[in-house]
Amino acid sequence: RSVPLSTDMSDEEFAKNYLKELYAMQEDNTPSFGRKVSEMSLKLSEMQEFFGLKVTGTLDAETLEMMKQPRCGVPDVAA
Amino acid sequence: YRADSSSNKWPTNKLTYRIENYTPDMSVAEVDDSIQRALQVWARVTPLKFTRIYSGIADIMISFAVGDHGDGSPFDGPNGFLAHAFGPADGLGGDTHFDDDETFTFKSSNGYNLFLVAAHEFGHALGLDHSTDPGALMNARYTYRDVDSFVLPRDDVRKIQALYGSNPEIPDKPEPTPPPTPNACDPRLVLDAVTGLRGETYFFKNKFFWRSHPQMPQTEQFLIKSFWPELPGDIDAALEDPSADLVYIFKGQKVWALNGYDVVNRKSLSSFRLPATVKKINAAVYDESTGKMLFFVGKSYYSFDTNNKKMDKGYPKQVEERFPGMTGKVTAAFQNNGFTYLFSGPRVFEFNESTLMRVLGNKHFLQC
Repeated sequence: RSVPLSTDMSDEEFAKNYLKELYAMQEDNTPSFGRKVSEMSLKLSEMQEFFGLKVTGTLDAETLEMMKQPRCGVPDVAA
Repeated sequence: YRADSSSNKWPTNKLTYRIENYTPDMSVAEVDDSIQRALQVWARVTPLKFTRIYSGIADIMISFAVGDHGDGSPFDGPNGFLAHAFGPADGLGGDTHFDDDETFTFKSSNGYNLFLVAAHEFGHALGLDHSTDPGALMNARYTYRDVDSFVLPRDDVRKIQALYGSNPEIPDKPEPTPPPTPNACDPRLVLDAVTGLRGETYFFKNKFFWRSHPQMPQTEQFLIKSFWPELPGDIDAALEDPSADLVYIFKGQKVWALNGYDVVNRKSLSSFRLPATVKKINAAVYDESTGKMLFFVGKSYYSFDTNNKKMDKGYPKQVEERFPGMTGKVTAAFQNNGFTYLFSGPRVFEFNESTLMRVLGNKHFLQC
């Protein structure tokens, strides 16, 4: 079950911070011409695969719920 | 922290630890005891020895901190990240920090149990990564489990012993067998119980359950205690009474009534008017077409009228009378889309009313 967050961040902003912290997602400041898949989508896929969720590469409700569960602050993948 | 575990271990089996400060949530003695027991979780299955020091630099420096505490990985306030630890190395290596914006507890399931959080973090401090096994202590998600009967799961034992080897000392009493996480692909898998819950189906086995949503192809596996901390493992039976939005969980003479994630009532098996000779049931199902609860005991079953709150007359009857072809003991049961599914060991018998339609395996329901 999800745990309420003490934050005013939007879900997408929250997800970005989660992926930066735990999946080594870089801040994307460059234009994305020619990129077929965004890094956020790739990192979401990594996270969904790790937790055995349906791998969609998108921020669905199930993935967000998983992100909001209490957890260890150590990354799931190598930095 | 580096995830390259194969080279990420301490070069010695003799490690020191120091508790630098304390959380106000617990007494000093409770923190000391929780930390010591959390380290022993790993010491019991390896040659590792932990010695506490009270000054100077220890291999594992333990502290409680909030927000930005100077290691480049700030904590985030209540919930979210609970703690973190650095893998084996000099300096920060091995150090373990707890987010003191959390409420830590000694024995209770309210708040976050310090022993469980610490045991997980010390796994990192010794060189372990997160595990994808939902039953593993090293799974990234915090899950409350019974602290008094805690036994390090098999996945964690295998991984820590791959780094440090097993404990060469013969213990005074044999260690309990590490509990494995049930595998949906095991053809010999015999489920404990199956029930619906608000449109989803829950399949119970030992301390775990799989959760299946009709619109989702995947089934997820969880520890029972992660949803209902009060419930035991190894349950006998479960059924949903959708008209009352209640799920009943049976173990021996005890019955728990659940409304979603809340335990709303505790009853005894006798409250269902079963004879006193019935000490436990093997399976149960709510028949939506009749409003009856069917309780399976061996090769017989009882029928309980939920409207009149009494046992129907003429029971027990042989299961095969109502479900021809069902000759074995019913070990689990549930209804879905008008079909009744009776589990007997690893086989599942699908009935439409009293007609046997198919004989299936667990894989029909569980993703493998």
